[in-house]
Amino acid sequence: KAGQMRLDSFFKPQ
Amino acid sequence: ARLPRSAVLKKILDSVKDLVKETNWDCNEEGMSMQALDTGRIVLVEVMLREAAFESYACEVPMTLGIDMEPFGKVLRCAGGDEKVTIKASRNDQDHIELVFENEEKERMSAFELKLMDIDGEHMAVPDAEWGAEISMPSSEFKKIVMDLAEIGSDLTIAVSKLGVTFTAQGNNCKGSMVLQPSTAVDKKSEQVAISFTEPLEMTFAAPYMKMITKAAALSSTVTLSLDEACPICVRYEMEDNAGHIKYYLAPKED
Repeated sequence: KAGQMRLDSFFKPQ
Repeated sequence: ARLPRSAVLKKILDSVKDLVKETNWDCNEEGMSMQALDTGRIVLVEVMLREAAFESYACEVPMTLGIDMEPFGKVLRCAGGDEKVTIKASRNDQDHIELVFENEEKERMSAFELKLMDIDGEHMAVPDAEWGAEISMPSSEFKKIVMDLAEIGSDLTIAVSKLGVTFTAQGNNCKGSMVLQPSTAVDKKSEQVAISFTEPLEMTFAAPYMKMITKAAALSSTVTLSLDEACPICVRYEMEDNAGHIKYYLAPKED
């Protein structure tokens, strides 16, 4: 079953 | 800030309240905007209400309003959908905002105060992306597809190819897919399905989150899905008359 990724893998805090 | 109808605020609240409990609204001369992550850090929601959305709008100094969605919702429920809303924030007293609802027909006016919160807001930098695929379609159709397939299984796969766009869900006992092809015979732009892509792609997302994202269908008759291999999907609803938009970024599931 596929694992849920988090947005932290793509976006960084400004 | 004076909105001609409170319905816009009610719909925005409905579109974000399942994801975000409290959020900072940034007000400046361009309008009011917010960005927030859900606690699971899986969905990012951005709302922009431009000056054009308002009947009158004035912001002399940029301000940040920390709003708790629950009491905000309680206050908004007191407004009729077609009542005017005036939001007042004072730079001298940043402890609360005032909301005034006006029903012109009934000559009724109601006023509320909402305490502001000091929210340690985190702002994420969303890089400009070159999307591999873009799909625009009626928001009601997207909502129905997501709601239906979310009943079948918790994973929603979106595949874009020459065949069109295919939405698939697989559960323990059943599997279902729906294919949409670009519409050629529809005159109204809001009823059209348009698909563009560079390479075929296929991505999987959590259906329960996608369901929350379809709540914003109330704000716009069309929706645009932007996808790229191994990236979050961007689901964008543009409001009419350049009033603003609501955008969601949902992180994918990986194999």
